[in-house]
Amino acid sequence: EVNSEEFNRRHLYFQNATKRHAYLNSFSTVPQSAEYGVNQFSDLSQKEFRELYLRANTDRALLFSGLKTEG
Amino acid sequence: LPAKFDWRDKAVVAPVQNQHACGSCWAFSVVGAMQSVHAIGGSQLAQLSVQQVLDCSFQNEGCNGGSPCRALNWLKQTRVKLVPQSEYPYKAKTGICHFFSQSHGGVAVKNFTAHDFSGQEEAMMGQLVERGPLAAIVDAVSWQDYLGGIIQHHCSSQWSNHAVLVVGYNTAGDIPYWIVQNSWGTTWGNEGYVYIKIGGNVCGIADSVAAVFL
Repeated sequence: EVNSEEFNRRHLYFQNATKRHAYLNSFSTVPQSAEYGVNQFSDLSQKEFRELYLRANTDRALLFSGLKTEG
Repeated sequence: LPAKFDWRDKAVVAPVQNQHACGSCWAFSVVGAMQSVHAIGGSQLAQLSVQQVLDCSFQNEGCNGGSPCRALNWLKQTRVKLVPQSEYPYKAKTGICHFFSQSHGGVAVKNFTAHDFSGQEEAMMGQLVERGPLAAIVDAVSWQDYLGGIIQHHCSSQWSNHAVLVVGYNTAGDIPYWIVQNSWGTTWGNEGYVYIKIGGNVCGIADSVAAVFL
């Protein structure tokens, strides 16, 4: 509901997102560069987004040595 | 190596999926690689069960996270056969593992490799052409705001937090880029895909790259 606590929180996240978009787009100077803007994740905080969608653990892999190794 | 290569052109890449609010990207990337390599080997492209990996890969933590290499290691050690998605559909929450008899049809992993290709992305292109789509982990913090185009900046390679499927590359234009399938649905990015500049290990795309053998 408008002006509910949730609404105000999400509105703040949305405002933060638009600031991020402006910052990230400022680097997109050459054609084909990535564009950043409003999408389905724009009213999530970065913390929420990370906790919901970024849950892969780091795998330490061997540096590729060009050898044909299996496994 | 060809200037551009895309396994989607050979109809061996399954449609983009949506993990929804569940940290299951690691399972999507592994199953995506298996589906494609199975089709490259001449089988009909069929969607395999991500939920089976989510529920049964005990070294991982289901919706709370996991690693493609640990999932591949579990698949290799146990020889578990992944059943069709239709038999064990995705629910976007961790459930109880369903077991199937060895005589039950499915796709098993015989082996896999995992390499750090940072500084050697051309060799990674060769691996992609030779082995099929690759499961990779990336730093996807800035992808929250991504709309499309080629990511070149502000995507570190320090801290991996997401898993994806590399399905192709294109070095024919001004900016060479990887073609990467994500698991956030087709309304995100370039119809569910993200393009990442080749060279400089942007987003950490080359840090840990796995190829599967079936």
